[in-house]
Amino acid sequence: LLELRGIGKNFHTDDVETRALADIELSIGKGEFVSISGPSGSGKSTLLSILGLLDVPTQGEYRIDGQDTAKLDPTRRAVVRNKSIGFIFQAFNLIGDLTVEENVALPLTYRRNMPAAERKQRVAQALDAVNMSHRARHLPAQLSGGQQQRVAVARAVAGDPLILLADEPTGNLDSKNGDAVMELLEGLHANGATICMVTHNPDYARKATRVVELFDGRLAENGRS
Amino acid sequence: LLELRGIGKNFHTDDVETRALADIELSIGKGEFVSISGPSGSGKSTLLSILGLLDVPTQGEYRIDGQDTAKLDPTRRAVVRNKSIGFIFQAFNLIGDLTVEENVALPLTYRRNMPAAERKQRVAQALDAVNMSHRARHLPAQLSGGQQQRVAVARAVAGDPLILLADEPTGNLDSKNGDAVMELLEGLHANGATICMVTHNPDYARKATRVVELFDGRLAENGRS
Ligand SMILES: Nc1ncnc2c1ncn2[C@@H]1O[C@H](COP(=O)(O)OP(=O)(O)OP(=O)(O)O)[C@@H](O)[C@H]1O
Ligand SMILES: Nc1ncnc2c1ncn2[C@@H]1O[C@H](COP(=O)(O)OP(=O)(O)OP(=O)(O)O)[C@@H](O)[C@H]1O
Ligand SMILES: [Mg+2]
Ligand SMILES: [Mg+2]
Repeated sequence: LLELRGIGKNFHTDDVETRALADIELSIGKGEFVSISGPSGSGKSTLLSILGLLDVPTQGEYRIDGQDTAKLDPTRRAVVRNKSIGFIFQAFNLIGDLTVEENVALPLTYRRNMPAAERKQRVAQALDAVNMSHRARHLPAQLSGGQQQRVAVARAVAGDPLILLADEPTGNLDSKNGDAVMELLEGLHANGATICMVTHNPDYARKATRVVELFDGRLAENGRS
Repeated sequence: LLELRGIGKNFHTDDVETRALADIELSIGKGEFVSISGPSGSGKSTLLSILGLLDVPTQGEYRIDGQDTAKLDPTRRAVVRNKSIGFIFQAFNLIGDLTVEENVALPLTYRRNMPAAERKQRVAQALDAVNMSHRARHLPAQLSGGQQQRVAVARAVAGDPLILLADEPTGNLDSKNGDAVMELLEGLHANGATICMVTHNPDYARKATRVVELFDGRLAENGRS
């Protein structure tokens, strides 16, 4: 269970303070599929970064399974993140001097006790699921925008994460590839994963069990869809 | 007038050759608005890079206003590009250590005879048109994905280019911001600019005067829309 109480996030740049998030109250149950939408700059990626322990809130409290994440030391935060959270970044964030398969395998190398053979198999399966097996040995710079996005999706799902945070996972994709990515997410959800997905695509937002809208850093609607 | 005759583009990586484009025959008249769509990896960005003199074809001939672009030396290519072509990159390609307004002003500094006052005014107008004036002094890393995209659009249109090449200019935007970008492009078109836009969004593709479909590097359809 993910619980946000009174969460705010401010960024300071020179003389300007930007309130990216304010007074966010949100609980996400195990196995829920939540879709997050809202205008450009409304705080969606910031919310996902806090949920994924990639950033810390300026105000408020964030608990994972009842535990206050502010009390976790950096090592413990990394353990929780690598063990249970998969992240699909809006800007893909692939590592330029690693091949496609090395990028997908990287998060798995943080998992203790995973034999090399299992790692190899998971990488192959994940690349196959996004139709990118034929480019396993290429570098990110040799791929198109949509191909890079598909590799980013494969990297996030290869480890069967308990929690998947997806930031516009289909933004650069045509409908056929977009549908394939959604099927992958829905498959993970059917297996019990908790998913938070940012999307501007209304058809994909409808696949979620709940829709959350952000506007200027505040929650606009917390309804059932 | 942009004319592509038998254009092909191959990429070589280690032992693999990827045919990104093959046998492309395409003429684009002055003042046309052409939309380009097709699956991820089908060659759309490669086609735009060739049209924008950012890459050279492996086969075939590309003429701008009757002139064979293969005969242009690098300096002349840069002059033609900076004088007449605006480019909105799929990955934005903003320069990280320049502020938003410096990024938007950069292409204008290549134009001879443009007084500083005019440059400043064009920058302010372009940022205003994409609702980003309030972030003029921030750096790209301090912006959301959609905000960076809007700055990339402002940079491409500030100089009122004769030819605008837009690679999924609304991919990271909500519908309100997406519509604002499209209005900007339609305004340029109304003033006589030639536009080639890659998009996965069928509503926006319909705004074009012609739709071109790419599939595995080949033109599938060259119809009127
Ligand atoms: N530098 C490169 N080296 C090797 N292959 C490349 C390179 N750039 C592009 N390609 C390949 O050329 C093909 C066409 O790429 P392109 O970027 O034009 O696709 P696209 O239609 O824009 O796709 P998307 O919708 O995913 O952005 C792809 O298979 C891609 O992997
Ligand atoms: N490092 C930073 N420094 C300053 N401001 C920031 C920083 N990161 C984000 N912001 C600001 O915080 C606000 C929220 O950004 P966020 O990336 O969460 O938006 P978003 O909803 O994901 O938008 P988009 O749909 O454009 O991706 C924006 O106004 C943005 O400019
Ligand atoms: Mg975002
Ligand atoms: Mg592309």
